[in-house]
Amino acid sequence: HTEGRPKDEL
Amino acid sequence: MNLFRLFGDLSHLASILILLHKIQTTRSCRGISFKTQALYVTVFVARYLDLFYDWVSLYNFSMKVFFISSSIYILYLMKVRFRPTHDPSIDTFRAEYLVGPCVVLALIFNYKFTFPEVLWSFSIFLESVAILPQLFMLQRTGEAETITTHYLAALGAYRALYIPNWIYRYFSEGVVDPIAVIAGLVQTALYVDFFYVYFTKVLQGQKFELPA
Repeated sequence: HTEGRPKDEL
Repeated sequence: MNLFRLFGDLSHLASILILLHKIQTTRSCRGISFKTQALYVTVFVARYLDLFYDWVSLYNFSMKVFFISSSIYILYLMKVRFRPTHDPSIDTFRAEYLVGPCVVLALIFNYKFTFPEVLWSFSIFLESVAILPQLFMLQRTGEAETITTHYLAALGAYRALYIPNWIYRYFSEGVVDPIAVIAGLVQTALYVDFFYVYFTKVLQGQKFELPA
């Protein structure tokens, strides 16, 4: 899996 | 987009509309913590300034604009329009004790040591605890108007719904966002006591009252 933040979340 | 996140966002949207409705119809912001509302403005501004340079979708853009503008409007209602109905003497939680540690945490835990990323981390940490002045106030007064409890329930449900969303995304897309997940778990956990009283009393038609 990849770690990070999905930019589409609010 | 999955249903958990969609309903989470809609719940967040609903919470703000309920709060605005409460203030407008009762013409009062009694029972609402100004500090919590001010922290939300800080959260939204810190997190959503990317709407000026990162395009995601119309949905994402409109929600960001709505959250920033409505939270500022609520501050205006509390500080100007219905100022006499706000009693700062019961809103005594020290908000700086929340902001300080969140700045430190954001400097340590972030996905990239850049200004927007640290700001994003900060907003996630601050959001997780921003409700504390409000819950503290509730604890102090020991009771709340039913409409205020609906606001809190919708607000609590929002982050709770993000949890299955993260699990879903882990399996469907293989992405994991440990900062948001841990902060989201903390945020949801803070509502446990509130939800207990909400489900056992308010939804049974009784007044929200904490045991003495």
